[in-house]
Amino acid sequence: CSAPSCPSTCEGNGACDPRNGTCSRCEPISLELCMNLPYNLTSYPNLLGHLSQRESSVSWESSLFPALVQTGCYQYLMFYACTLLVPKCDPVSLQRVPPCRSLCRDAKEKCESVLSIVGLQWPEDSDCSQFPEDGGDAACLLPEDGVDECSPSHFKCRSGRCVLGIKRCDGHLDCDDHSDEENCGCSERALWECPASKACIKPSMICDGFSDCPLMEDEANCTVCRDNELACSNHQCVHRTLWCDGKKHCSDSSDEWSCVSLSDQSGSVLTVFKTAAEYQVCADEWNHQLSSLTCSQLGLGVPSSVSMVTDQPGVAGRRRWLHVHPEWNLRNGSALQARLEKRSHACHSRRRVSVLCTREECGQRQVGGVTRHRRKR
Amino acid sequence: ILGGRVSRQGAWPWQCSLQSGQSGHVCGCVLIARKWALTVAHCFEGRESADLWKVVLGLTNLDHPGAHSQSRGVRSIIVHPRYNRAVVDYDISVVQLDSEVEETAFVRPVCLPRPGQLPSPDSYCYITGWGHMGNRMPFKLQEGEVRIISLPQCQSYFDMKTITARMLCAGYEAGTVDSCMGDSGGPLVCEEADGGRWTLFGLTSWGSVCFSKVLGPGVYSNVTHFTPWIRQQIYIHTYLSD
Repeated sequence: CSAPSCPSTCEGNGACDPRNGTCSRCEPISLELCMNLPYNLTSYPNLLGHLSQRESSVSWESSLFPALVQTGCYQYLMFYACTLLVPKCDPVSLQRVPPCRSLCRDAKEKCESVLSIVGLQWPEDSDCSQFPEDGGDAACLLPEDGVDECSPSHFKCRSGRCVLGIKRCDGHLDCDDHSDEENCGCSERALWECPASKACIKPSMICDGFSDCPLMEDEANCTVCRDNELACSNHQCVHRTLWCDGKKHCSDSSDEWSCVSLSDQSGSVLTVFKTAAEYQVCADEWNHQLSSLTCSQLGLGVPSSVSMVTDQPGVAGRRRWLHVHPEWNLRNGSALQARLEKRSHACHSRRRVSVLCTREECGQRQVGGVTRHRRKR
Repeated sequence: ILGGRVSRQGAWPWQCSLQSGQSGHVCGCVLIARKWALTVAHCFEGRESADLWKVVLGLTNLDHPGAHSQSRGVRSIIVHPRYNRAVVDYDISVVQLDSEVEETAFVRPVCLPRPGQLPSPDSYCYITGWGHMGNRMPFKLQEGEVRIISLPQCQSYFDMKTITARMLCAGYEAGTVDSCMGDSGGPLVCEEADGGRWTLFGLTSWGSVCFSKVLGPGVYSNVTHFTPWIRQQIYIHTYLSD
């Protein structure tokens, strides 16, 4: 706090918010671990010295207690841990309501020994004498009937035990009654099953523009576009003539992705996908700047060699050709596909462009190799 | 960096310091091209605006930038759209600088991994940063050698968190050499077998509280997983800007 102690209005155990030296206010509980408490307002700093719920979420206590709950050492351990991590805040008095001393004592007596087995200590900040006796003048918290022993981050075994949620259907038997490995079908867990791999994904991941199933089934059949349209990654529909024209028409710009590729066996023949069809690039007006642009746009560095590949007779007539746009150099900052155009005639020379790219200099250190200092002993 | 040592000037020319206003150094970052750097998404929480930030390269001593340092403003910050703050997944951002850096012996880009290229478990790599050393914050860039840990083994250290394919683990069970607060966004790099070339495989992301009792390895954003996305963002912001 800016002052050694909080302003008088924070008398008692009103907490002082060190971020701005004022009395803290109640805030909604957002720590997933403690979202099933009989209260939903807390205030920081908490009883373990954490300054925010985010700090609590990455604290070692937020890993320690849920792991300890799995041992079943004390029925209300998770409840007690949450009264420390997210202490109750009374919305009227803005006072923090701590756990009762008996709750702290019971938890410590029953679980501290378990911790010592694994060489860990009970959290120092939770000395029970700081908490009020239950039934005294000062308000304090005791578990009411129906308080859940498990947190929302746990899976509750049929036997009542709590195991960490990530152990549910992980192929290992964690519950004493093995119930964590039962009913592991996707639908039984309100998940969606990838048809081919049988992997389970959240329903919210379907048609969200990101492939989560190995064969991308979760992003298939998400939209029905008209015949003359193609679907963007985010499932919008864009007219095929606008595809790979060098300007974004899909709001996620996916109509301009993967327009240029170096294909065929040598991995160097330039192919451009324009207006939803595949084209070869006629070598007649090609130049070195366009070779550099090709490698840079593909993130492949710089051109190491450029050649013109002559087509076998008979094949060239069936190909679709793109030609270098007469104003190709006036379109600064544009992608390669914006600098090429279709023409009514085929490619006079029947020669295609082939570009080999090589990674630019990277990862080299000129200074500071790990040299061992030679020092006489 | 816990358990590390002071690095020699120019030893890690891709390391950069992401700085904001009065705070000075906030996170690490990594130069991958003359106008592009990588860092982690959680560095920008609450400070998403590009004009709040600058990137300083060629630094060894935070307090004395020196003649080799170069400072650039940030033109745009591209946070991964699936960044999940609660479980710290997809923790990566691409940073576009407002102008190109000049490549020198002290400022150079690191290599990005090839598709599918991953460091092998139990191989040794390096982490660097100006983050907490366990007892104090350093001025000089620190370096530490860490061992790559397989995902199943890493999961065993973190009961409460899911280690996803977007993550990479490195360090030691005792946590003796580890990254810490202030190192976030900095590099985990491995030298290629044929020597001489360093590749970026990880960005410092999270771990147990590095000076607490519960130790264990550090968790890094798995750059190999994101390389196609990184290249796509660079392409979009270079050739498709409105």
